[in-house]
Amino acid sequence: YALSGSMWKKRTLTWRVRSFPQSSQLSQETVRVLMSYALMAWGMESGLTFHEVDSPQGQEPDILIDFARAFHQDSYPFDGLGGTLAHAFFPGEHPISGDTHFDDEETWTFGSKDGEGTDLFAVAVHEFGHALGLGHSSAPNSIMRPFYQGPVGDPDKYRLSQDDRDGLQQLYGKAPQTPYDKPTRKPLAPPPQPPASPTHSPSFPIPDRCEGNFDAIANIRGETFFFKGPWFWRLQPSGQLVSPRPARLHRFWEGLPAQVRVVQAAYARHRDGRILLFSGPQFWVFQDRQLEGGARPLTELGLPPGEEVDAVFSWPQNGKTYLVRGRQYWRYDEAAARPDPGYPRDLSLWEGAPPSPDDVTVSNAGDTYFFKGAHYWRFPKNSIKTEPDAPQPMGPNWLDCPAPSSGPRAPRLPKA
Amino acid sequence: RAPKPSAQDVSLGVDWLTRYGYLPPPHPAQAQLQSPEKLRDAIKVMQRFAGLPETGRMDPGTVATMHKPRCSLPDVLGVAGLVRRRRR
Repeated sequence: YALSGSMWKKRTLTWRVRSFPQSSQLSQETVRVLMSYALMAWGMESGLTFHEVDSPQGQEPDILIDFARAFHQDSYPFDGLGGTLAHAFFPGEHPISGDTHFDDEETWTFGSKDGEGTDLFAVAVHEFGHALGLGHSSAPNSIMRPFYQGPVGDPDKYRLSQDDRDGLQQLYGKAPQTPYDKPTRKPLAPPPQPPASPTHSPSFPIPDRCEGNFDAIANIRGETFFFKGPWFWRLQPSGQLVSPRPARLHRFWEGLPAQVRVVQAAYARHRDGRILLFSGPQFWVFQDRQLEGGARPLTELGLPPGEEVDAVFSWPQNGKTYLVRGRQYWRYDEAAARPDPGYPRDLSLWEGAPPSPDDVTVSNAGDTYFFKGAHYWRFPKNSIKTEPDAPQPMGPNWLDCPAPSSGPRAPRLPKA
Repeated sequence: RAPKPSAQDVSLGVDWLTRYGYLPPPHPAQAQLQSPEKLRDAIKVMQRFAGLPETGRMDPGTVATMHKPRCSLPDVLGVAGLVRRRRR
């Protein structure tokens, strides 16, 4: 890495997008979100935090972002399509310090599958490296190499190379460490919308997690995943949401067919840690985030042809997998790789459980949770009888939502 | 032997190497010719920086790299720094 010789004396920097690309397919919102993610890539590796500011009332922000053409009042005129793409000014006291300019005549893209255009996120990460005080690097994996190297992948998962981290931390030190000694991402305020990729963006508004009614909920390696349409949220074991913004289903679960728009149930298989997503009469098996094989029929797990599932969970007390549909459930023996005989049985065995739950999952503590609508029913470890105060509202306890206003409580279901 | 680079390529090279800090900027008050040695050295530094074989010549790989889309800022900041000091 190379240092420019200047750095910010403060650790909290402000930024604003003053002008947006005129002819790009990217919306202003997407541009803002990509910028925030690009800054976050540097912030998560250092002691720096970034705040987006709104209007130019009073002082301009430290990092002022513009899309400009040709000569634009600095010493680096742009040259149209190709050639120079962008530049940024190193830290300092001058008003232009930290400012970042993109050539408006480039075809700025995000998530382009055909390789057309120039990936705005990749270039923004590079330029913000300059805005923080880094020069160009010759290291092969560095984002600070001067030449455009193509897209760098999902902004939500992007991590700087070691060379870039070393340069940044030389200037600003390391990020405060969590108890797990892992870097964390904190959402910027106000929380921006997730970037919309052209292939998945069309007509799916971001749902409100506080409304509940999830399609599926699963405990995957200690984190609770809440699926709703083509989105999902993740709740860390500490009880903190990874982000209040949902992630896109198909950008995370690699290989999940595009036509699968709803995950009806999900669970992590106890015996091998594989993750199974269910939709319609089929399911898909993932190792980590990668799909293994293709769609499999639910008949493999002992359900009749054409049957679907509302909920699937693995009960640690006996290692068996339970598949719930309506008021009945099947049990599958993972060790023997066959369904147990004598099923389906009536769900009323689980005393107090709601029929047709949105999903069921087992917490890290071993308690079993049934979810339906905006409520949950807890079954203490080793018990198949729900707690007397069930159901409870999900939002405040699980999803960082305000408590429901005092109104009529969710009707209790009759005990079986 | 590799074909001799065209005058256009050499001109592009000098311009590119100057813009991105590998060659000192021309002095505004005097015409300046780059010596072949200085030009070769500058090309070698550029090739090293870009991960290309260090031929010191405007070979096709070097010319192609100079045509790649890139950031406007110079790669070698020392030249700019020297200029600032000289001006002061």
